[in-house]
Amino acid sequence: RRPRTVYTNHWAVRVLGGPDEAHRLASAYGYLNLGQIGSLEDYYHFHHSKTIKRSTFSSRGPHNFLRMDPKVRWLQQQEVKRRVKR
Amino acid sequence: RVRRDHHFVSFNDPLWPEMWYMHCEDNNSDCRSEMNVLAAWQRGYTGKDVVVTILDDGIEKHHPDLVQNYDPRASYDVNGDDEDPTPRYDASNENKHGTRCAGEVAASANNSNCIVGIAYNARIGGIRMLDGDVTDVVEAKAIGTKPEYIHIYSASWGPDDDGRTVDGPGPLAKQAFEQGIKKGRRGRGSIFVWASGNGGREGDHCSCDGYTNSIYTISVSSTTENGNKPWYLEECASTIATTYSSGAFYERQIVTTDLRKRCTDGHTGTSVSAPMVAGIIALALEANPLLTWRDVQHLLVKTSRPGHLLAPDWKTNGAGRRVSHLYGFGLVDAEALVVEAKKWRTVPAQHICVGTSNKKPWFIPTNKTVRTATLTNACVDHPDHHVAYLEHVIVRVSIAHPRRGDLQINLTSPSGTKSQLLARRQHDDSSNGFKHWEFMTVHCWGERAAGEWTLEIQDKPYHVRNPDMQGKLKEWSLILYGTAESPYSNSSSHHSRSRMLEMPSSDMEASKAAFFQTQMEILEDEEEYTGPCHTECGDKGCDGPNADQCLNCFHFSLGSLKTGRKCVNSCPPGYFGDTSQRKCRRCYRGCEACLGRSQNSCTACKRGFYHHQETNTCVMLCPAGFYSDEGQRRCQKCHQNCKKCVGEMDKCTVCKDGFSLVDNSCVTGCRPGMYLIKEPVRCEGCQSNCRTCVGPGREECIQCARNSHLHEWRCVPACGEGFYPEELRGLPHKVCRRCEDNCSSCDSSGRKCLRCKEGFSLLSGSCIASDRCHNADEVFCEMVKSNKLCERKPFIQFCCRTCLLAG
Repeated sequence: RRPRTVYTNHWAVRVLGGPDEAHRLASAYGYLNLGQIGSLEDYYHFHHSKTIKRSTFSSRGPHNFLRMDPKVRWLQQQEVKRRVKR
Repeated sequence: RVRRDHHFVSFNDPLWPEMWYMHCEDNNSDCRSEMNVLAAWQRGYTGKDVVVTILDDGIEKHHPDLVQNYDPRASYDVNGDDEDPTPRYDASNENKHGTRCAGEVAASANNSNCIVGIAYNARIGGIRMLDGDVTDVVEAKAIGTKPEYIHIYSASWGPDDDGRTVDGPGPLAKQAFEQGIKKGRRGRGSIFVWASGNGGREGDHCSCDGYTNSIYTISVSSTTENGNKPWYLEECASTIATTYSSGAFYERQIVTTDLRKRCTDGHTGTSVSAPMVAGIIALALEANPLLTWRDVQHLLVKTSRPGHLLAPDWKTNGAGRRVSHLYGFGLVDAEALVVEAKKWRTVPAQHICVGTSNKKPWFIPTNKTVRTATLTNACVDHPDHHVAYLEHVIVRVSIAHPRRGDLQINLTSPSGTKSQLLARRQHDDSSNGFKHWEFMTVHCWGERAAGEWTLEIQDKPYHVRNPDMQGKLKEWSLILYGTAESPYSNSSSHHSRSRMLEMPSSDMEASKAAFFQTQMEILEDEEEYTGPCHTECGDKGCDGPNADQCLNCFHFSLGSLKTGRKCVNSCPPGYFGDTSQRKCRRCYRGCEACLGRSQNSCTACKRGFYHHQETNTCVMLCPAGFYSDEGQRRCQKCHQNCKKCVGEMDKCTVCKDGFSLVDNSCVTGCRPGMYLIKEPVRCEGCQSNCRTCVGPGREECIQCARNSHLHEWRCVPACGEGFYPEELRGLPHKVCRRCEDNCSSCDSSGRKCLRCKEGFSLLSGSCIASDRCHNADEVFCEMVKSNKLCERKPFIQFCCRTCLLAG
């Protein structure tokens, strides 16, 4: 049997307008902005503490409103990837 | 076997004598020092000022063998989101992996502790990222950590090696790789080294791991002490090079640092090999910090050697390089790498030529081979994309298949180099197929890109399958990477000499200076030979009595400086005598006899190749219209009615247009709308809706008639409910496509519903459930309106009808 996708309460969000705009958006929609994702400009790591931490269903609710915001170009709920040490 | 290093001063690290893969001092045991790390040290390179990090489960920064080289700036804890990458300690020492890998790279030398790292003066850090949920964000953060500061990233992990997983980096991790190679190291590109995989026993194939299969990573495999294939080795065409690693119980192991300030000989598997190569690359970057990420790959291709590594598939590619699916271009050679790196000039800009997508669907019959070819000019008309000399080659495919593990895929380059892109995988029962999966090969490195590329797909079931369920190649395309000019035309020995002279001796450590002296002494020990020379030696004399010790040759010289030269009376098969230079020059790949070096100067071919008399070339596969004559090793012409044939001229497998295949012969075909019956040979009419067919049945239509529609593999006069007709370029008929959910009819784009199924109402071209939102109140509708939800298709179900009706 194939393992089911496990969704987390973390999001990757592409925001136009820089870190301040990302911070504003995160606050407006109830997320915690954990900062830029590595060296990827405009990509931010958002965390939503009121979403279930690990779920086999992707979350909707407020996340759809974030997706609809004109400053948000892309959004992806993070899935757990099975990675193995070799 | 290599020379024993009697002049080398040993280190006092207790496990140094166990490091058989690094040095050779014990006169009582075999030497396995072909990685030539010691020789690279003797040239003065120990990784100084090079920064390496290990992407793993953390690094024990206070380990006595790591503390001296530990670099907090090359470290981060992605799991804990802080600066300290110390592993989480538990009873099972689960998080020992990163610390073990770090030791291979940069354990300190001569500190009476554990081992000596390959780059024992490099700075070492760790990115803790495997001790928690790994997501695309986590991977992108790790891969993109301080690319301006960290030079080399070593990773010994990946998707499961269980032989049934096909997975790779997500969109963010992919971008992080791209950013790294574009902007890392001040634009020279981050170096990503990756362990090729540990699933050998599970029949896993490293082409199913999108990390090792990426052009941005240097994929490293392993060999045992005796040059055998370890039980864990995965084969694939994207492996570039190999190091020694652990082997069977009777072969010696690898030693390194371990968690809780200990040392270990228990670090096994291919994970050893990635940090070893990371360490060796650190030596090369010290020799030449200007190397780009592609220079490093070129250097590995150029300097790695097959040596004594045992593999059944060693082959010479069209650029003359020996390559294997087990070991890539062979065992890394640290000395050769630093010597080449020192004089290296950056390769020309990378060009990318993206081939057009072949969308013609091909069914893949079981136990048969589907072969499809594409001819490319390698973007010669687009100067910014023209690829004359190949680096990586990617084949992007989409395949639907009832059991993915039964598939085997090969690619043959215009020079005849065959890469196995995918081997069968016994444990992979998935019916997901491949969706835009990118298979990568390095086996054509250095070859010419233009010409005919052939993709072969075989479906060989492990178990009995439903014969009606056939696989389908839906789409494939080629992506060629390489350069417009020869990558090595810029190389200059002058460059290396001037750089060597620039290095002030005061900058060298005492130990490095000692190495230089040692080597100089060895050179000075040589004495002049005064005895007789071999009869094939020329007038300049010799250094000894053998044919490989001549200073010049009477007839021809055979071999190269690197592999060793000797004088011969005549050139062996596969070579021709260049009388002006008195050298045996290699014929083009596959030629047994030739008149010159070019591809079209062959007069006879080696076993496995066939002589094409019209072009004087040797090919592994005869082109369409010819068959392979095994006895004469020639491509012979097929019968004039055949498009393809096999074994004999009139044993046709595919006919030219207007002919039909009957018992291996091509006979005059039936006109459109008819099909051929073999006994007695006659034509019968197809179903009325068929334009062409292979039989009388409704499902034996190949193409539908102009006014009919293809609906679920049948030709019908009109599409059924919930479907709409779509025109496809190149097809005379329309194809029925499914409308959006809940539509009973829709417009020609398929996106706008015209009528809805029962229980649904039509609203703005979508069908929404009629019984939604009984309780939507004024406040709720105001929120829907103010957010303009009804203007967005995903939210059209969101009480829009109720709220609109309510005004």
